[in-house]
Amino acid sequence: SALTITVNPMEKHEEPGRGEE
Amino acid sequence: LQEVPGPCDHEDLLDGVIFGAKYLGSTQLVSERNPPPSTRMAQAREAMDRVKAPDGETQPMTEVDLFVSTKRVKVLTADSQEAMMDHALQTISYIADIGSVLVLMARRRLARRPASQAHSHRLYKILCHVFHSEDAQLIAQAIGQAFTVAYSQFLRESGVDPNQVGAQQSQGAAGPGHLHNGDLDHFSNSENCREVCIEKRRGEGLGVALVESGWGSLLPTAVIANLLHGGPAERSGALSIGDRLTAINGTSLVGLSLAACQAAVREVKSQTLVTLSIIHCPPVTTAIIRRPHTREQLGFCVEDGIICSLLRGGIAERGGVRVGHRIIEINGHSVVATPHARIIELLTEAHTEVHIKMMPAATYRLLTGQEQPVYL
Repeated sequence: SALTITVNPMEKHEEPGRGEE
Repeated sequence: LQEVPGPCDHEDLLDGVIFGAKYLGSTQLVSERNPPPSTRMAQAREAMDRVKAPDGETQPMTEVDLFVSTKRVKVLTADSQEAMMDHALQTISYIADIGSVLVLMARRRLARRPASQAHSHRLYKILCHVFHSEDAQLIAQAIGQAFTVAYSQFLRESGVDPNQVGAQQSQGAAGPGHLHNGDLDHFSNSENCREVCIEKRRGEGLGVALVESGWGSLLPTAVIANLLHGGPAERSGALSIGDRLTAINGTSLVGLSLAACQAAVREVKSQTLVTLSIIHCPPVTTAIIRRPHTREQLGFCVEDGIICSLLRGGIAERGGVRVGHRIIEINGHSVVATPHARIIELLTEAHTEVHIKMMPAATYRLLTGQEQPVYL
C-alpha cells in the first residue's frame, strides 16, 4: 500500500534545541 | 481566517477534533534535523516494522482517542480519557499513513553524536507512535490541515502573507510536502527482490534489451525492456519486461549509465552461468499526483505523450512521475493514440488525485514494433 508523508512546515522554523522533553 | 483544504472544519481544528484509533506502540529513532523525504519514508517504515507484530501473531493494542488541534496532538485512553501522550504541534516533525497504519513522529530533544565522530553534528531523537485505524489517511490529512492552519497563523504573526508562501509551496519550493509514492514500498519488499541464475552457452548473449529507469526514479538502474524469444533470459522463465536489473554477478548496476549497464551485460557473454539481481516490477507503473486545485502547477512537461522534464520537488515528482516515460492512461482514459493537445487538455483539467499510468518510452516503442530491440 502507498505511503504518504506530511511534513510539518513549522519544522524548519524551530530553533535547534527545542523539542518535547 | 484563511481557508485551508482538509477534512475538518477550520474552527473545529482550533478547539480540537477527536478521532478513534488503536494505539499499537511507540519506538524511538535518531534523525538528522530536516531529513529528505526518502529518509522520512524509511523512518516511518522502520517505526511500523518495529512496533507491528508479524502477520499471524497477536498484536497488542489499546483503544485510544486522538485529539488533534492547531496547538497540540494528544493521545487519550478511550475509556478514562487519561492523556497517554501530549505533544505540542510544533514538535511534531511529520506524520505518515501507510494503508490503515498511522505513524506520528514527534521530536524529543537534541542528541549529540559521539565525540569519536569527526563533526559534532546535531541529531534529533524522534518518538514514533504507531496507530491502526481504517481512517488513517483521514487522520493524517486532519493533522496535515492543523499543520497548515498553525503555520499560516505563525506566518501572519511574523508579518508574512501566508498566501504568498502558499504560492511558492505549490510550486514545490518548500513547505508541507505530501509525498506519495508506492515505489519505496515495492523496492523495499524483499518478496519483489530475486536472485536469478541463468544458464547459457559460452559466447551466447543473455537475450535482454535494456532501457533506463528514467530521471525521477527512486531506483536509478537498467530496466528490462524486452526478452529475446528463445534466448537464455526468456528460457529461465524468471524475468519479465519491466524488471529492474540491480546487479550482475554481484556487481551493482544501480546509479550507472545505461551504456555502463549494457557493457556489464556484454561482459558476461563468455560465461556459462550468470547471476542477476532483479526487482520484479510491472511494465506499467502508476504515479498518483495529489493536486487539490487545477490552478496548482502539475510540475512536468509532456511532448507527444512523453514526459520530457520534471520540476524538482513538485507534486509530479513526489507522485512518482518520471522523465522519458510515455503516458499510457490518465485517470483511466487511454491516451496511447490521443493527440498531444487532448493529452494536455486532460492533464490541465485533472485535479484532486490524478492517476497516471506510464512506461519507459523506449519499452513502449519496442512493444509496439516501432523500434527493433538490440539484444545483449
